[in-house]
Amino acid sequence: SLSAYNYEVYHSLEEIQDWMHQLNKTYTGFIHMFSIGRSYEGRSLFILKLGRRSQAYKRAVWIDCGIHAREWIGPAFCQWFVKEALLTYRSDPAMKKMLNHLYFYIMPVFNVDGYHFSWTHDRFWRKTRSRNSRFHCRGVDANRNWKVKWCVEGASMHPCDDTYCGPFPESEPEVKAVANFLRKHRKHIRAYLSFHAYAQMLLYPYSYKYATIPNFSCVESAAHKAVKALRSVYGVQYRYGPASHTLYVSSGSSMDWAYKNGIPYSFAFELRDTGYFGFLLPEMLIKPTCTETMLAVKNITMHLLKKCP
Amino acid sequence: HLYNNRYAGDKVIRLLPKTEGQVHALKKMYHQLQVDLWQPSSISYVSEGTAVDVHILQNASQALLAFLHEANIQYTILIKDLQKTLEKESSLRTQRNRR
Repeated sequence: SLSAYNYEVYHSLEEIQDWMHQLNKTYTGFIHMFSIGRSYEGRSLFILKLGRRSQAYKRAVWIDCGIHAREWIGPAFCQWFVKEALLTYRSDPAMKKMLNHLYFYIMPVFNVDGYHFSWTHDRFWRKTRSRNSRFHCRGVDANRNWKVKWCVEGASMHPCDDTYCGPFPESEPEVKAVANFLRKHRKHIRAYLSFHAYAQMLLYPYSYKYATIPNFSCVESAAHKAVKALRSVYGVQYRYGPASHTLYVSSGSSMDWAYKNGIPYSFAFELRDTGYFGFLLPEMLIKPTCTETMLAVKNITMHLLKKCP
Repeated sequence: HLYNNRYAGDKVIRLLPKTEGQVHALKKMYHQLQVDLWQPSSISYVSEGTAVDVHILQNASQALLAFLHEANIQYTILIKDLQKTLEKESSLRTQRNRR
């Protein structure tokens, strides 16, 4: 049951997958678990389709966490989101509306191989775990491997670097699997949200160039309201804006790719903190971080449902 | 010990290069000492006024600190001993579970 699982600790990959299986068995009216492929090391890439089952056509929101292995607060938030959605469906009119009108495709751990490796060997691993035939270094930066101005800016061609873009776009099976899924379902996926850490930012396209997106007005408005709502919980400040201005220019990111491929509302969160703990955000901060972020995500979703074309 | 105690004595240091010369020196040092960059994600993003968080191995931290003093680069030690921080968090979790 939801109450038997501890959402205020970090969980290993196996624990997260067991949790997903349990939810799939228990909440059949709201959860459907499926796999979109396998990782480099052969692990299943599980997705939770969350929303009230309906025969009617429903649009969807995609949420992924854990593209970078060491950013553990990401998968913790994905689990928190699912828990909150199921727990508050009856009591929260906004959540009820969200789950009635939309499906959420949630990928709690994108980079399953890297995440597992960060639990067992190297806590600060970032990349995937694919091998390179010419170098002893492993892994590709899964957020530089998408086909959008691939490897032009802010990415490295060298396999030993942490921002290695890969031998070619979508070389990583994890990236390819998600890209295939999003391509197939892009007509009804309305928003793309990706969760990273750390910087306390809410970013939108473009990351690969200094330019304004055509639907800037609605996206900026959604981001502004989300950050304001987030701050209202514990007073934590998040910066927001186009990734190229707010963070740095980088090409090959999933957020830019999703936008370019027809998902009109594409965001990337950089969760807590700003460096005091960095990737080692203590477990006692999981709850406040996820609580404030939950409000931001609900805000974005409701704004997109009501106010954006 | 978690992770076979591999992070014993490792530090996380925030650097703040203020001049172009300091940025250049930092980029050169990065390639020599092979630090793990926490933020930004690539050394190419480092510019004047950018906060740079690096994870440095225990046996390289003296060399890094000496370099920072010599180059007059402002820095703060964010995490004094990564292994201790990891172990402390783990023991806190054990205590919470017992409670």
